[in-house]
Amino acid sequence: TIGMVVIGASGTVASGTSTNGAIHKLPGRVGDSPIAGAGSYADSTAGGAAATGDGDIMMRFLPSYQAVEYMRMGTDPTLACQKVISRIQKYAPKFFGAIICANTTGSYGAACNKIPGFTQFHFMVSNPLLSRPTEQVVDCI
Amino acid sequence: MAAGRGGDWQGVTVVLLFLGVLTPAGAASAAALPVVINTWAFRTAADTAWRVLESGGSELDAVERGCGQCEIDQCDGSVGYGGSPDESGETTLDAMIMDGNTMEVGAVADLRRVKNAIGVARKVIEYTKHTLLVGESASLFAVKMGFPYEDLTTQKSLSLYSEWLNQSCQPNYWKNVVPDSSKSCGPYKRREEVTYKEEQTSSQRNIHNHD
Repeated sequence: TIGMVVIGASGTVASGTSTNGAIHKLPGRVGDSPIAGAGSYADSTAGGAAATGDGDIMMRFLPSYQAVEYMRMGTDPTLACQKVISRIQKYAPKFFGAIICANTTGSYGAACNKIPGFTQFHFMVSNPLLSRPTEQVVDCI
Repeated sequence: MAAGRGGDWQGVTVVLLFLGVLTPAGAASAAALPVVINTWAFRTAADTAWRVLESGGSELDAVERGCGQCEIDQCDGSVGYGGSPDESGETTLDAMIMDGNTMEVGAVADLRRVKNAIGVARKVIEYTKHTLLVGESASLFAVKMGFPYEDLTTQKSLSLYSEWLNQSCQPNYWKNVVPDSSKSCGPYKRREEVTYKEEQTSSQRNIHNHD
């Protein structure tokens, strides 16, 4: 799955996702990616977020919506992402998932759930301070 | 009066100090826009979205083209055609795009035989008053919008499907069925007694199998 958040020079936010979903799923199964607030969410008055991982679990918590609401309240994007992951951890400690967050000033962050075989999450960032799209890594919590 | 003027200056000084602290951070934030951020190390997607912005495209254009590039590249096998075959061996696609100004959303789910899922999602915003279209009906909509109707199967997806069949359809997502889904392929029937176990969700999902 890819999840993407774009924030323009004037702070306009757009987001999106695209995926072929879980392998060997039951025909008809749909994950979090096409659900607003789950796979991604965008609000030009606050920011944007996009989630990736086990959609069957993550879609139950509307993580992208939750992250944007945290940022609306002034929470730093990294902390907003971490709070979302922590919330899901309480119910599904072994879930596979990560989320990226960015606010309308251009600050951004990411977080993921640490499980065996998944201890770091890689994501891409482009902005005027980086000479080219740059891979970044966060340690999972 | 003097004390009052002194108080005013103190206030101005506090304000100036406050601005002095905030301005560099504020300037740094302003310099950090625009920003494109995406999940996983999908560089070509990020690069495509960034170039769309550079060439004067909108934020929605950047999302559509960036994610669309991943569909073309079949990023990690988890995006686009020829990946993640379902139990019948078919690849289906889900995509969504959201405009944070208008809060409009266009989405497609369980899209079959159309490669450019995020493109179809954008058309849901532009040409309908709906939010989410699914299944074969979403495919028919896509065809009406001019998207090619084509097979999403590849040698790789066929191979993944064959391997899975040869491994007694393991792993799968069934529970409380007969025959035992942890050992056998279907077709399954529901078991009379349903048992509730804590979900073990980490076993089947990984960096190559995810939403």
